[in-house]
This record gives sequence, C-alpha cells and structure tokens, in this order.
Amino acid sequence: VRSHGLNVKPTIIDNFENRAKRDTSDLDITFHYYPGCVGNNRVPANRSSGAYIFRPNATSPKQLNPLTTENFNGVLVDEKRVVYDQKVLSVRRHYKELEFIENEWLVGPIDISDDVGKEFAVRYQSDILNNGEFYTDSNGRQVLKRKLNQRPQWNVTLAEPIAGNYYPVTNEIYIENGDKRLTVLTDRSQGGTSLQEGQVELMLHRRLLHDDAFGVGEALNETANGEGLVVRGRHRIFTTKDEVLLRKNILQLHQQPIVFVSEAHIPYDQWL
Amino acid sequence: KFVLNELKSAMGVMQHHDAITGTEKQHVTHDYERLLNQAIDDALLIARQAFNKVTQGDALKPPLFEYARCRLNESSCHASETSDQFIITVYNSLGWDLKEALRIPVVEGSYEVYAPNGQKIDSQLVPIPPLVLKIPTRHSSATHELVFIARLHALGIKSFYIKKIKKNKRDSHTHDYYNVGSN
Repeated sequence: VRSHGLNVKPTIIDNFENRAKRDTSDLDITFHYYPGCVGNNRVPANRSSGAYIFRPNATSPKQLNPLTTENFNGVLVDEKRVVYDQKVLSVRRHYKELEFIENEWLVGPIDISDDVGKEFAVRYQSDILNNGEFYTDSNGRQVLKRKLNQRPQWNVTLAEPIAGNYYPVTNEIYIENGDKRLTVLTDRSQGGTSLQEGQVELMLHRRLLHDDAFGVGEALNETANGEGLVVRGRHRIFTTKDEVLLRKNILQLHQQPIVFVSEAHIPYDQWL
Repeated sequence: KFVLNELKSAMGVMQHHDAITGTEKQHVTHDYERLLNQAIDDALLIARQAFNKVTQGDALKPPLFEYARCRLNESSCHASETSDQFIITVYNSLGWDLKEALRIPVVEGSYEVYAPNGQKIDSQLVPIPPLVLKIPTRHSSATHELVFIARLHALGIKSFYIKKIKKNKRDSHTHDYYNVGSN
C-alpha cells in the first residue's frame, strides 16, 4: 500500500496501521443474523421478537459465508467488495485523502421462505483488549461506558445475554485500551454492543414475522414490493483518539453536504 | 414560504417516536413517505429558483438549470445518467472546511470533472455492485459511479462541471480507470 501522507493507512482490510504511532491493528469484518424468537405474547416472558424488542432465539448468531470478493483500486479510492449469502454486500473502502475506512453495507431483501424472522448484524473484530467495556453515545447527548453483563447501579443476572447487552447507538460506538481505540460511526441510529473482546457489533436490518404485543399490532415485515426492504448504509471506522476529529466526523456523516444534480444546457466555457 | 413550511411541517410529523423507530403500522409508513416525498419535491422549487437567481441575477429569466431529484442511496440519478454534461452543486451546511467524497451515478464512459476555478480534478469510475443493480424497485440506467473529492468551505456552495468525453477510457487523463481483481 502506497503512502499518502495520512495518519491512518489501511492495508485493505485485514489490518490497519496508525502510522503516527507505528502500530498495526487487526480488523476483521463479518456479517451474521439472529433468528427471531417466536412467542405466544400471552405473558411478557413469551413475547416474540418484533418492532419494539430485539429478542433473538439463539445465544450466538449464524455467520454468513462470503461468496465472492472483488478489488477495485484507483487514484482516489481503493475498494474491496465482498458478497455474502443471504443477500448481503459489504464494500470496504479507503479514500486516499480521507482518514477513515468506510464499510458500506447492503442487506436485503431478507429471505423468509423458511418462515424464520431474521435480524442482521455486522461485527468488527479487532485485537484491542477492552475487558468487556465499550462506549455508546446512547441518545446522542453523552457517551456512556457500558460493561458486558453488568449494570452500574445494581447486581444483574441477564436472562437474555444478547439483547440485554445491546444499547442504543445514535452516532458512535467504540472500544479502547490504552492508546488503542476502535470507533465506528453510524449514519443512522442503530443498536450496538461488544459481546466479545475486541469486538464492536451493530444491528443493520430486521425482518420479523410476528407482532411483539407492544401495541403496533403488526409484524415488522415490510413487503411494499412483495419481497421486503433493501437497506443500504455506511459505517466509518476510525482508530484515532482525537476527539475533535471524531466530533467533526460525526456531524459530517449526519449532515452530509447537500448535492444537487442538474443538466447543463450551457457549454463548459459559458459555465466557467 | 408556504412550500418551505410544508417541509417544516412534514419534518415535524417525523419527530413522532413511531416515525423515528419504525414502530408505526405499515399504512402509516406509507403515509409518512407520501408526506415527506411531496414536501421535498415542493421545497426543491426554492432551490431551483434560488440557484438560477444567483447565477443569472434575475429569477424571472428562463432557468439555466433544472434540478433533478436524485436517489443517491440507490445509486440512481436521472440527470447524471442521461446527460453528456451536467453540473453538481454541493452545499456544506457545517461551520468548517471539509473534504467529502462524492459518488455520482453515471453510465459507463469517460468523464472529466472541473472545479469552479476551471481546473480539471481527479476522478475515478467504479462499477455499481451487481446486488445494487438488481434491487427490484430501482429504476436506473446507471452502471457506474463517478467518484471525486469535493473540497468545501464552511457554509459554502461549490459547483462542479462534469463532461462526458468521447475518448477511449484508457486514453483519459482524468485517471478514471479501475483495476479489477476477483476471486
């Protein structure tokens, strides 16, 4: 990988290097889905996974298999595209003038031909030892420290170890240890967690076949086109601890430049 | 002002917790889509008038530019994929200078991108992933995305002129090539 004068240089995409600190970290991106729980909704303990609640019917998700990989390299951006089964696409890219790695994901339409509702998540696995601690910005106002299987105010035993460790992520989720940090910025509010050491997990897309009895009265099964929705979004991955840079990038991702495209009825010289 | 108020009103409705989290019934989702879509379409009228006023100094003259509604989230834009020359106007709403990568849907070809100062800038053509091309609801002829980096000033507007050139792709000086490796 050529040098481009930036502080972060990915060697797409199995590891990334903080050149300022001459430090390399591993990064692995994998996709998974949780099968949704089906209950009878008569008592709270028997609720289905639905629009209001995430309730997987498994303690570990099913990992998707990569089917094809393509690389595109050019003067501005290097991309690696991985197509997974279950209609999932991941485009990992690095713009040579920008200080982040972008993972553009596409999920759907989610296949429900097996009558199983599914909830898709992405996992970013690094070699950072975070001791079960991770940070989410919760409601977008304040970054809060989360600890796996713990609550700060009382002793807790989680009956649902996956959902019980999921927290709202409005803009950012990160793990850190000493000088090392892995931050993932989201382009929309998502659920996120860190279930294993060095890992950041974010929920991407859900399609469920049963109502969860919290009031909506419908399953989360959007079939406007008869097939379910396709969702496409982006995560931006940073290794920096520069809070100003991160803060700016959070706003930049949410308030992207507004783009207008218009036909030019005038030649270039006149436009100039 | 009334079309701007229509968009403000629609955005107000979208603050409802059901709209934010997606816990509304499906027919309500469709109604939200209808409200927002109509409001955005109407509010674009202001952008069209404003930009033509800025460029011509007279809003009553026939427009130089017609803004197209693009669906960049599905790599679809009628204006850029059907025109041999088009203009990308970008507004940075943030209070600091920034660099942003723009990805404009186009059909395969050779393109030149010009910055507002007339300088030709680097661009790169990358194919749209087949999974995106196959999205059932996507209606677009775009097969590629034209990528370039926009350097934007705080609260600034910039326009880029893009020209499709009848040149062999390999002869282009805009570096709009791509290398493909697959396994």
